[in-house]
Amino acid sequence: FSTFLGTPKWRKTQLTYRIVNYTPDLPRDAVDSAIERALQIWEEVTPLTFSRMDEGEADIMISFAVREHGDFSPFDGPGKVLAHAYPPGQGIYGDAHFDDDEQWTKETAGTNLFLVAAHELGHSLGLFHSANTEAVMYPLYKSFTDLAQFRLSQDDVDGIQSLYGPPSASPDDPLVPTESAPLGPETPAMCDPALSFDAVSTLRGEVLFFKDRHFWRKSFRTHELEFHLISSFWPSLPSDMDAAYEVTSRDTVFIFKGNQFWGVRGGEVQAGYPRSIHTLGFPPTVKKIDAAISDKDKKKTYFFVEDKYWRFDEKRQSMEPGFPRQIAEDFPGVDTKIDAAFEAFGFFYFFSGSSQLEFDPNAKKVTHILKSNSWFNC
Amino acid sequence: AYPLDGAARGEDTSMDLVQQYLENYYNLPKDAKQFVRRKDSGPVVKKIREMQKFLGLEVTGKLDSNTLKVISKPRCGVPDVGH
Repeated sequence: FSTFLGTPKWRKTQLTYRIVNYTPDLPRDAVDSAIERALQIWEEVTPLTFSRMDEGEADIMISFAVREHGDFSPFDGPGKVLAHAYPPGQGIYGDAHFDDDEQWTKETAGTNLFLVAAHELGHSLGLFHSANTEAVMYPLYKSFTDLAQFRLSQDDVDGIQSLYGPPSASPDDPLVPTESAPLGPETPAMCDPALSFDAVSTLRGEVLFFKDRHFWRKSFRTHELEFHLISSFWPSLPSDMDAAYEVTSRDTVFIFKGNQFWGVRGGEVQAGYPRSIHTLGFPPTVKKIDAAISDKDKKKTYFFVEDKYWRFDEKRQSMEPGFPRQIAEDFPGVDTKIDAAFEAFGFFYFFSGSSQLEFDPNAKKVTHILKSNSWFNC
Repeated sequence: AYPLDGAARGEDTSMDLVQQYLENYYNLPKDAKQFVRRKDSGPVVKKIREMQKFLGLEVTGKLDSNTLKVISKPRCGVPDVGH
């Protein structure tokens, strides 16, 4: 993705738009809903909200025109240039113009207004063109056989969130304040020797290291390391999470924050979540968990809370009797508060601040003490 | 005999099309010289390469059929490189 020179962006999150005139190709309500939907796809992945105005000067003025239309960028008749738009700012900036010499449609034949509006409104929000052929911001028009398949690409989400950050956690949360407040903690440096993690989990042969609003994903196969916003994969998941673990037999990663947890399969948060952690069998005194590991061989999941741990039987789907027990008794050498943990190659890896303990569950001893970010080949 | 100038005229049209495209979307200066001594250098060839790379085409620096097809496709009127 790329942004305009100087990275112009809106200095507020509540934006207004106005459909100044209509194309004769479509019923007015079809134009209204195409524009609404095109704004909604950007709204879903940012803190931005859009409200409609029917008169006066809105931030984003949307209009249809042919040939010369007052901005020194005349349209060129049917085909070739379909539309153009201007980056955020006053007056003509932020506006989107559509060439009415095109045949605008709401299906896949002709030129689909929603698809072109999704692209042009990306410009109105500050995105420039992308060289990623899958991106909405790729400059050439690309129709879809099935419009229901339409999605913002990862590139589009990363681009727009580089300008505005992820959606605020929930509609009743205070809107992201103006630019004076930081969008959230700075991006963590992967080779910072003091780096610690909120949660660590395997996922289909990769390891995910969660920190604040971001996560690193490391592939055991290719050893590649990527860095992403949590919200760019799972917009509904919280940041600053407490714990995460994978139950490979269910192809599901469970994410914990406070007294809630979510089930995630690949890129999809499963229906019916979040749930209360007390549905797993924790007593009411437990308000949150610190870390968790699921042992795929023994089909047991270990939940770590301060200096104690519980064991959950994945087959019977219930917490085992006789718990909690002292961590230090059953995991000799693991005697500090645990931030995160995961299981790999038959070892348990416990993270505490910037240190990481490799624990052999069969020998029942710590076999290595490492830096937490030892997996990043710093 | 096939009128040679016809071929030349065809090539001219394509070259004009590309020149226009590069001026509109790739910051090619309006008076860029189309032909230079070495066929594989000069501002227009460089810009053709830049355009081919950005749009995900094979970077040949030449007006191959793929490139000509792409520049006639409907698109957004905003440039592809910083204006």
